[in-house]
Amino acid sequence: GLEETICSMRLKQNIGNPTRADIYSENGGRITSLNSQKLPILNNIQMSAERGVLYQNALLAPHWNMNAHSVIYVTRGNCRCQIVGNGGRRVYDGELRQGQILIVPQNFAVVKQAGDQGFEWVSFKTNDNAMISPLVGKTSALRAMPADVLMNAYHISRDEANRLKQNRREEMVVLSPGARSQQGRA
Amino acid sequence: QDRSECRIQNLNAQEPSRRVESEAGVTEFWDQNNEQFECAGVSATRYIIQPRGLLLPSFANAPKLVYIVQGRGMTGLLIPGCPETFHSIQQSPQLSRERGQQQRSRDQHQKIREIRQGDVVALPAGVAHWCYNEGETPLVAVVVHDTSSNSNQLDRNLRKFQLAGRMQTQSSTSYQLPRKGQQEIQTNNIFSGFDVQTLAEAFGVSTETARKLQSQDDTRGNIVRVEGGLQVIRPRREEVEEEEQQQWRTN
Repeated sequence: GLEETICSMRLKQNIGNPTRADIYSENGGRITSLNSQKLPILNNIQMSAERGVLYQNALLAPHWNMNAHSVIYVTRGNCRCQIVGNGGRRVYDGELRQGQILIVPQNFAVVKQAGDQGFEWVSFKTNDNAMISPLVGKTSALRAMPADVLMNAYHISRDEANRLKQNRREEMVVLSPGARSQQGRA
Repeated sequence: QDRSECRIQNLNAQEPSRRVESEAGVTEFWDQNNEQFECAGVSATRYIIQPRGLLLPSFANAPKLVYIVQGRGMTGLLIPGCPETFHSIQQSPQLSRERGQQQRSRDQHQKIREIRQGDVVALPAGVAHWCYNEGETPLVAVVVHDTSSNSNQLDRNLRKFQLAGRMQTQSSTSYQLPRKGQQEIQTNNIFSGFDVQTLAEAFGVSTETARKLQSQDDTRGNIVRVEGGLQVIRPRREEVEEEEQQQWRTN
């Protein structure tokens, strides 16, 4: 029965095609994930992959990988990347350029901002269903908290708490540039 | 795991080895470098949260079980992708008065769970959560992290990541210090590691608000006092009890 199961198993899937994007922002960029839900063979090897494209100056929301390490390989462009470990220690703050690899350990918080040429990368993750927890946007940890918790946690007003929860409410993971200037105008 | 870590000649009952005081409570750590804890691949912590104390949100690199030794309160898990199922609907002031509700601004957030003495709460690795003591007595919770779990891909040291606040690093001298190595205690939250401008842009807020996220001048520790009590959206207790009674009858 091997020829019916293992031998004929689907072993490849394209994640470069923009039409396969799982997250897409018209001004920000896109992310395509490949996990064992889409490609079952990944369950055997306990790994998954992610293809990301950030347009000029767009941001990848601060987030942490919940259940995997992430190995980032830059395929095009550059970005400024910051990584923060436990204890709030900044363990990386620098520019990532084409051809470089950066390892982001599990649970370490990371933020990326694309440079003028945009930024493209592929991430290899050490879990077949890797999950991230974003700090900004529709599915963020801060948005999931009651406003009162934010007010008391950060010593801020209700208005500030609502802005933290709502200012990027329509966006998910990929953030378009220039929100601060929009905030200023508002 | 190196099995030599389990070559234990004697077992001893362990007391917490480090105590960190916050504005509204105390966090006590057992020495995770102790050979018995190393052998079992676990790490233990005890939180004593005073009434109206809020344990600030954090997450860790290992799954954990929490046992509520004493008191009652509420906790919120921040699970990415889960909807904000608790929300307030804007009501007319008159309707709010009739229902005895205060006029508050609208909010929505993820499910809140009430906890009380005897409860066990399971928290997966990497999932952030907060906890609030709404009782009249201290809320005491003992937490055991399984640092040897497969879901922890870092080393076996417990690593905590605060989403808010700063923890004081001074430890009480009345406690025995760790025998070997130094148990790691985080001092800052993860926002403090990011550039203020980047944070402001990511959240779409002013740099002043972004700076507050970093809690640089916050000396309250990881358990803070909530003046006036924490106001959140949740079912009223009477509603829950009525519902439970109805279900009992229909059964």
